[in-house]
Amino acid sequence: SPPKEYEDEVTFF
Amino acid sequence: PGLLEPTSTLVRVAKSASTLGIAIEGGANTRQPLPRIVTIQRGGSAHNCGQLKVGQIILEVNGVSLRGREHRDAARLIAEAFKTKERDYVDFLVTDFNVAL
Repeated sequence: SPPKEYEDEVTFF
Repeated sequence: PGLLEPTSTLVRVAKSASTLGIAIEGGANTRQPLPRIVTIQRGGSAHNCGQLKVGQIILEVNGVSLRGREHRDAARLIAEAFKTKERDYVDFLVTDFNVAL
């Protein structure tokens, strides 16, 4: 499974 | 649509502010395979539009599917859609149901 930090990635625009 | 059929909505967001004013999470290969709106900032273009909501899943941006796109790829597509001078709006196809259509 993907690493935790990747799962929680959020991008603001 | 039928009772159990997920519905999608096309929302046209005019570029009415200097920012789009949303945040997304998820993308292919995560627990949230299609990007989900997690924040709508007051004063941004999306907030001014009034039709996008926190929790909605973004299926398409300007007719381009986000299916199979990882977070950064989906984010880049949205950023470029807002940045381009070709259109003064961004079209989002969204659904309130957290499913892959």
